[in-house]
Amino acid sequence: STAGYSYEKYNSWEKISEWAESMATENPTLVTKTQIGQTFEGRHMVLLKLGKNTGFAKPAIFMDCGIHAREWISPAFCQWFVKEAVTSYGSDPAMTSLLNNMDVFVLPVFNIDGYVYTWTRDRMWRKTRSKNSGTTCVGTDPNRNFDAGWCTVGASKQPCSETYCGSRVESEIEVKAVADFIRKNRSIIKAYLTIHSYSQLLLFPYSYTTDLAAHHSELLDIARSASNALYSLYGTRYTSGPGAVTIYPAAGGSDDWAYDLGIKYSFTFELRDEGRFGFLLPESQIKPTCEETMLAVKYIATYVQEHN
Amino acid sequence: GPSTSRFDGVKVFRLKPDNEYHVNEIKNLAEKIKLNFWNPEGADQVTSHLNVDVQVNDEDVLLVKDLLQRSGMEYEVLIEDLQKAIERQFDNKHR
Repeated sequence: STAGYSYEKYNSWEKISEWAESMATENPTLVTKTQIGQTFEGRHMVLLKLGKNTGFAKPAIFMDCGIHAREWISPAFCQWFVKEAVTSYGSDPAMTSLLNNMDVFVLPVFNIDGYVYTWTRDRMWRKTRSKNSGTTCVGTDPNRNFDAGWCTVGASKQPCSETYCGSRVESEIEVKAVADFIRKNRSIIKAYLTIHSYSQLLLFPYSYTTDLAAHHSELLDIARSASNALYSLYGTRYTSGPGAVTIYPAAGGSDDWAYDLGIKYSFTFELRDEGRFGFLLPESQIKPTCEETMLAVKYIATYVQEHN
Repeated sequence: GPSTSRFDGVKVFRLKPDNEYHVNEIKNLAEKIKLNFWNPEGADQVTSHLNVDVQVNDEDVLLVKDLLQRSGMEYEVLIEDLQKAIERQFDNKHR
């Protein structure tokens, strides 16, 4: 049962996996659990589809959490979002309208093997856990492994590096599974959101080039408005803009790839904080962080719904 | 439960390079010793006027502090003991 589940603690993959199963069982008209593939170590990649069953395919938003293993606040947010969707459907007009008219695909943990490794072996692990030939160094940075200017800038060709881009585009089985799912559902996916930490940023394409995206002005307006919505709750300041010029150039990122695939509303969140805790954000900050992030995500979701 | 690797004495520094000399010092240091970049994500992305948060192993702390003082680069210690910070993240009062 999800009754005793704590959204204000960091949860192990085992708990998250059981929670996802219970969510789908307890909310059959609103939540559907599917598997989009397996990880390198053979774990099931669980995807939750949130949305009122209508019998036909609706336009959708895809959101993933936990691309980088050590960014624990990210999966915590995906769990929070699902909980909010289920509990506020029927009472919150914005969420009700969203789930009546669109579906939201939530990938609670993208890099499951890495997440498990941070729980059991090395809290600061970042990459996947795939083996690399010719070296004892393990793992690839999944956010350097997408087909978006792959390995041209801000990524490393060295397997021991934390930003290793992989042996080829989509070499990581997890990246290929996500890319295949999005490609397969390209016609209905209208927005792509990816949740990271930390730095308090709301970024959009491009990161692999300093060129501005074709929809730069609109994306900037959305990002600024979403950041303002987030700020309104606890006064947390976010910086928004295209990745390459707002922070630094980095190729192979999922948001750039999704945008180039034709998903216009493509955003990367970098959640709290600005470095005091970094990847070790205390559990006492999960609630306020998720509450304020909900405002920004709901702003974007509403915008997409209205402009679809 | 929490990870089995321990990080006693490991520190996280915030380096504040404000010229190309400082940038090169950080990049050179990353080639000499194991630095775990928190932000930006790697040595390649270090630029002047961008704060660099980097995890330094216990045995390398003195070397890094010495280099920082010699180069005149401004810095602060964000996390004094990473192991304690890892334990402190579980601060939910219901736990």
